[in-house]
Amino acid sequence: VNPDLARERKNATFNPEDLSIILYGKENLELRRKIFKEISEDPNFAKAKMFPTMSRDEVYEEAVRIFGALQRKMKEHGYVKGCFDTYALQHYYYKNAAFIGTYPFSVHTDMYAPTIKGQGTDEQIAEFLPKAETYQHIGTYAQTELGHGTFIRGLETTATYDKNTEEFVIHSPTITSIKYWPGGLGKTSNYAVVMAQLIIDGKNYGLHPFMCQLRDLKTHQPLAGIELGDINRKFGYEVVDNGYLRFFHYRIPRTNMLMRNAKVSKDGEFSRQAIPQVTYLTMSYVRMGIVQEVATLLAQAATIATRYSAVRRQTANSQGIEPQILDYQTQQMKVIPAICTSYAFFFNGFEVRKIYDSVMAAVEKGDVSRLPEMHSLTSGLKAYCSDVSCDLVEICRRSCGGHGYSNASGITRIYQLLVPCCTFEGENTVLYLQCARSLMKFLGKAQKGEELPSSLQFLGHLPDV
Amino acid sequence: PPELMSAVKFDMSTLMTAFQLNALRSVLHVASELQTAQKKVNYETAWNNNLQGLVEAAKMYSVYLVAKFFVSALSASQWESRAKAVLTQVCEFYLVNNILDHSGTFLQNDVLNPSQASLLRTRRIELLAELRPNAVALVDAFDYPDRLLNSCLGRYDGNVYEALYEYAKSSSLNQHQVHPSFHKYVKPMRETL
Repeated sequence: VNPDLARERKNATFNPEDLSIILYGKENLELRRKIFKEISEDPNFAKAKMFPTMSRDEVYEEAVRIFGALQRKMKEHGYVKGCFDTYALQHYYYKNAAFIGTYPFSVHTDMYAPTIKGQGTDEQIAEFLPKAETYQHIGTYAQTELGHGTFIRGLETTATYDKNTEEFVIHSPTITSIKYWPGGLGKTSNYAVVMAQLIIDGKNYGLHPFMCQLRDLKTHQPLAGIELGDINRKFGYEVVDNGYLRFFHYRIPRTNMLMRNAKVSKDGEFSRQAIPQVTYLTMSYVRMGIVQEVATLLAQAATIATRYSAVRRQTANSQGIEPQILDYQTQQMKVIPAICTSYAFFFNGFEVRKIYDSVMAAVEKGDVSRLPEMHSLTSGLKAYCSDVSCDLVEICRRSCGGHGYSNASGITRIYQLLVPCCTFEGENTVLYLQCARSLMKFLGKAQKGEELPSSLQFLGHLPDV
Repeated sequence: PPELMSAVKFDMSTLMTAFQLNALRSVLHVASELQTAQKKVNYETAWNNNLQGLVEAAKMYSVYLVAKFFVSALSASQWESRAKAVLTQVCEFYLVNNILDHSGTFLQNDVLNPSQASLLRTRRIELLAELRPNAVALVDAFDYPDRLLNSCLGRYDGNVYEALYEYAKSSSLNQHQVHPSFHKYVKPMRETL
C-alpha cells in the first residue's frame, strides 16, 4: 500500500468498518463482500474488463452474456426467489461483474415488473408476474414519445376499444407519437407496458397502461403491426438498447389493459377505482430509485478523488517537500463537499424510501391521500440530487488534474452514468416546476389551516414569518 | 425566530431553523409574486413570468429536505460513538456549506445577515481542517471494491502511477511500434510537401 494512504488510514479517528455498518447494515455488508469475492474468482466475469475497447454490438452482447451468467449464479447460490425481491442485490452483483451501472434488463426489473405489480389486477399479476420473474417475458415501459416527454397528457398513442372483438387497437397516429427512448426496447424486450390514450366510442378517457407483446416468444421476431429497433448511439449507457416503437393498428385482448385502477368491461363500460394520479406511481418509484442511485455514483467519484488527493504530491514547500494535494485548502474544498454530500444523499435516500414504502402501504389499503406529497417529494429530490451530484462529480474529475480526463480515472464513466439522470424520468427544470406546483397547492391548504404531511409541515409555520 | 436573528454560533438546531425558514420564505415570495401578477394578467401568463422563482422555491424546498433527513437520521441513531462523532462533523459541514452555496437566497430572504454569513464562512474553514484527517477513512467506509471503481487513481492500495503506466501500455494504438497510418498517410503527405 502506498505509504501516504497507509498513514492516512492509521491516523483516522474512527474505524471505517463502523461507518460501513451504519450505511449498509452488518448483514448486507457481509453479503456484499461475499458476492464480490465470488465474482472476482469467477472467470466468467473476467472479460468484462474489455468494455472500453469494444464496439457497441460487442458491448451489448457482453452485457447480456454477463447478466445471464449472473442470474444462473444467483440462483445457484440461492439468492433469488423472485428476482425483484433482490433488486438491490442484483444491481450490486451486476455492477461488480461488469463495471457499469446499468444493463439491458434494467427497465424490466425497475419499471416493467413493478408496474404489473402495482397496476395489474390479482389475475393479471398471477398471469404476467411469474413470467417476468423468470424472464420468459422480458419487458420495458414505453411511455415517452418522440415528440413528447414529461407532459404525459400530451401523449398521442391511442388504444381504441373495439366492442365487437373485445380488443384494443393500439396505434401511433403520427411520427411524433412513436415511442422513443425506453431502455431495452430496441433488441432485448418481447413485451412492453405501453401508455396510451384510452378511447371508447370516440371519447377519450385519458392515459392508461396496456400490456403489448412485441416479439414472438420463440423466434424473437417482431410481430406484425409493430415496427421497433434501437435508437442508435448515445453519450453513455452503451450497454442499453434504448428503442423506438411504432404501432400500426395493432390489436391486443381487452384483458391486456392493466386494470387495478381503472376497468373497461366487455361492452365498453369504463369505470375508475382510484384517482388518475395512481397511474404515475411508477414514475415516483423510479425517481426515488434515482435519488438513491446518484448518491452511490457521487460516493464512488468522491472515493477516487480523495484517495488520489492523498497520493498525489505537488509544488515544493520551503523545506523542499511536495505536500500531498489533500493538504491544500483548495483541494479540500473540492473533495470534502463531495464526501459530505454523498453521506447526506445516502441518508436522504433511506428516508425517501421509508416514506415511499409507507405511502405504498397506504395505497394498497385504498388510502391515496399521500400521493401528492410523494409526487412533490420525488420530483424535487430527483432533480436536486442529480443536479448536485453531476456538478460535484465534475469537480471530483477536475480535482484529479489532467488524469481526471483519462478513462483511467474511472470518473469519466461515472459522469456518463450521472448525466442522463438529469433528463430521464423528467428533465430537471420540468421536475422542479412540478414540485413548485405542488408547493403552491400545499401552501393554499396551509393558509386554510388544513393538516399537512410531514415533509410539508414547514408550510404551516406561517405565523413565524 | 429570535434565536436565529441573534445567533453568533450555529448549532444543528439553529442551522435547521435557517433551512426551514429559507424554504418557507422562498415559497411565500414566489406565491406573493404570482398573486400580484395575477391581478394584471391571466393565471397562465403570471405562472410563465414567475418560472425562475418557482424553480428556486422548489430547489430551496429540496435543499431543506435533504438537510432535514440527514439531521433526523443522525439524531435518531444509536451508533458507535467515534463514527457518530465524525458523521456529526460531516453533517455540520454539509449544512454550513449548503447555506453558503445558496447564500444569495438566504440573505435575500433575510434568514441570515452578512455578518452571520461571514461567521459561517469561518466555520466552514474550521470544519475543513477538522475533517481533513478522516477524509480517506470516510471514503473507505463506502466500501467500494477496486473492481467496481475500475479506476487507476482511486485504487485502495494507492499504487496510482504503476497502474497508469500499465493502462497506457494497454492502449490499442500500442499494438504496433509503427502505426500503419504512418506508411499510409504521413509518409506520402511528407513527400508532397
